[in-house]
Amino acid sequence: RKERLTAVLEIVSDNFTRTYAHLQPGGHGELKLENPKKPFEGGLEMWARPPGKASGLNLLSGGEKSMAALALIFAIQDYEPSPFYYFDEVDQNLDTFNAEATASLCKLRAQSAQFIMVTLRKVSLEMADHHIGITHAGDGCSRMITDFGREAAIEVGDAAYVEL
Amino acid sequence: RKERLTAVLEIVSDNFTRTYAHLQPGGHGELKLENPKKPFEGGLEMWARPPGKASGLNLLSGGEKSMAALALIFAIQDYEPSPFYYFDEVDQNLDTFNAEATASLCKLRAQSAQFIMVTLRKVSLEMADHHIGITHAGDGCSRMITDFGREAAIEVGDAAYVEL
Amino acid sequence: MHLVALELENFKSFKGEVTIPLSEGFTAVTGPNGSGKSNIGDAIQFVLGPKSSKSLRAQNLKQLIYNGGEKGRAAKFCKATLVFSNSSRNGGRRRLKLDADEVRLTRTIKLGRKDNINSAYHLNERPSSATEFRRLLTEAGARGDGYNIVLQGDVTQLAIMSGRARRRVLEDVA
Amino acid sequence: MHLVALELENFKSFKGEVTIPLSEGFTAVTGPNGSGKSNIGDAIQFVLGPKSSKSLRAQNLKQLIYNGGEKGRAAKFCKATLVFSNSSRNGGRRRLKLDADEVRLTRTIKLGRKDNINSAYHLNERPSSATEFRRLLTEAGARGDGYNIVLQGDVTQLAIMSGRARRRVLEDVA
Ligand SMILES: Nc1ncnc2c1ncn2[C@@H]1O[C@H](COP(=O)(O)OP(=O)(O)OP(=O)(O)O)[C@@H](O)[C@H]1O
Ligand SMILES: Nc1ncnc2c1ncn2[C@@H]1O[C@H](COP(=O)(O)OP(=O)(O)OP(=O)(O)O)[C@@H](O)[C@H]1O
Ligand SMILES: [Mg+2]
Ligand SMILES: [Mg+2]
Repeated sequence: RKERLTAVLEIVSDNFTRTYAHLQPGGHGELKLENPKKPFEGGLEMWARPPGKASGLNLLSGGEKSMAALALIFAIQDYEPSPFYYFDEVDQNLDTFNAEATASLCKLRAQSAQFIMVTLRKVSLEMADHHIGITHAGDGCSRMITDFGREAAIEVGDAAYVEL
Repeated sequence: RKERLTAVLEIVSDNFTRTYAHLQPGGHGELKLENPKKPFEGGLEMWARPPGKASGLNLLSGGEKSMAALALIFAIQDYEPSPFYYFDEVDQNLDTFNAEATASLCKLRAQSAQFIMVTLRKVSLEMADHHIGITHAGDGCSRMITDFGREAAIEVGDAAYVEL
Repeated sequence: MHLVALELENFKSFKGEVTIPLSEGFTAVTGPNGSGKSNIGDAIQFVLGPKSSKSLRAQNLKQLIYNGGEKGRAAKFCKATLVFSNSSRNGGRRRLKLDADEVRLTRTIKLGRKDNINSAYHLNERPSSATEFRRLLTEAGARGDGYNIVLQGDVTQLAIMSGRARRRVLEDVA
Repeated sequence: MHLVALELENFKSFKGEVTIPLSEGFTAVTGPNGSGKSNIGDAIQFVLGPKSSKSLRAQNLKQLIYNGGEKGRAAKFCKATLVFSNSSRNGGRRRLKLDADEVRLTRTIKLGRKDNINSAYHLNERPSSATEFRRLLTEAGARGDGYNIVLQGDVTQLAIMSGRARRRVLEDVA
């Protein structure tokens, strides 16, 4: 059990460092066991230093923490690749720069696996290859909007949703 | 102690119903004690029904839950009004329609008390009377951007932040 | 292998039959708050087999059946089908170990007498089981309970959870 | 009564002296992730008196002092001043029970020997205490621990907390 965990950690930790550096250029991230000799007696720390900052997870802002967590999610996905991925509003507290970095990493990974991303952000809608609009016309019944292309989607990201 | 809680609940619950109907036109919200006879033995339920939907807090979507929680926050604030308020990214998982409803309620309340709202959303930046930009030029030191007016702020909501 | 379509019938806020065609590459789903976007994620997990109904944001399976909204009639059953393409393109092996170009995984729940729920699984229209689904999907790397499905709020949870909870996440992966 | 300015010195990511002028009405604060927006909220709570340093997102008070970032030098003290206008406009009474048109509330922490922290309070430049601050502010309705200050994540927490936790929120209000 201990060997399995340390073996998995070694791979996921490398993935994490690589992906964090990709999402936050100039930053550095590491996964560290609190108690490397007895891993089951301690936790797993996600240590991240955004570019230009001092280090420490508890100093990170809301958006900086999300970027570290996203790097960890991608690191775990790389350990056990899946044919398709579903992401639900992972970009909600990111500024435009970070939302763009995240969406473009999804686009890159969408070359080898299918990515379905629920998003309200214009930046992510612009990067996507295909667009699906879901609405409920006030009666509580969900329906898909047919002929919902890129233009309509980007407009949604911009305008008040009511027009849908 | 019990009289105090029931008296406060009566006022806050009325505030909640009024504010929820204002934020979600056509919807209805109520605060209910799980155990009205022995309030300290049960919890306080926030019951909300968005327009056109069946009721129940656990059915609500992420954005619908946030609108109910915001109505509760305003309801508590009305019980004990303060000269100033600070809101930190309360609009992060709202669609444009709900973000607009929230920002315009803040603007309305800003006529009688000072409102300071940290936001990344264009809709909220457009509603504000004054704008403050904060940045860290890559060296980790926060500084205020002088001469940051409405136009610059709205552009920030639109463009990638890197330009800041 | 990729998800070709999602066929829903009375699943949560989707009344009646609704088919959502999907493509390879990067697909964005958008719409207003409460429109039903996250219910699509719940439908995918419902078929792939999550650890518990809690992760489908429902207190019990009954809450997955269309409840009629404010004025409509509640349905008595709901169904969700994941349609996967499974071609042996480029001469490689099929990712889902089944000799078919298209694989349909269907899960149905029906409201029985006294509110009990009957759950049924079908694989290309023939009866199947949760265990067969799980075996087939795990071999293809499409787990229902891994981080290939990131639900609303998962990122924030992962960022604020304790070190011990995060270690347990990694143990699940191992 | 309203906040006229926030004067920070070596408070968290704000190196040196930074003054943020504020106006009446609706003010929006924006900027990139990690720029220091929430640190402004922490500065307000630092002076108003939160229940604990945990709500200032710091494990201890030392973490509130500018740490130099990647290449700079850490400071040895930090200071935050809330400047309130307190005029008796329209002939009414002053909201803060102090006979001054402007009220400056300053809290300072200094790093002493062996990492211990000295904390000091000043009211219009004369020595004061946390208790005097709290008495003055509570009378004016500007509590440090109420929902007049809604920190990042508070809305989501309030939406997902248990019924018992929500009852306790109401008890605090009472
Ligand atoms: N069994 C059911 N029958 C009918 N409607 C249901 C059922 N279960 C959930 N709903 C409705 O589905 C809606 C929630 O949908 P969902 O969570 O998918 O929204 P969303 O599009 O993800 O919104 P957000 O952007 O706020 O996250 C709720 O309004 C709820 O009333
Ligand atoms: N004592 C300190 N000295 C220097 N920098 C600090 C200190 N404490 C926190 N920081 C820095 O402040 C930054 C966080 O700032 P803050 O949380 O205000 O960001 P924010 O603008 O709210 O971002 P977001 O939009 O992601 O919420 C972190 O990058 C952290 O390194
Ligand atoms: Mg959702
Ligand atoms: Mg913040």
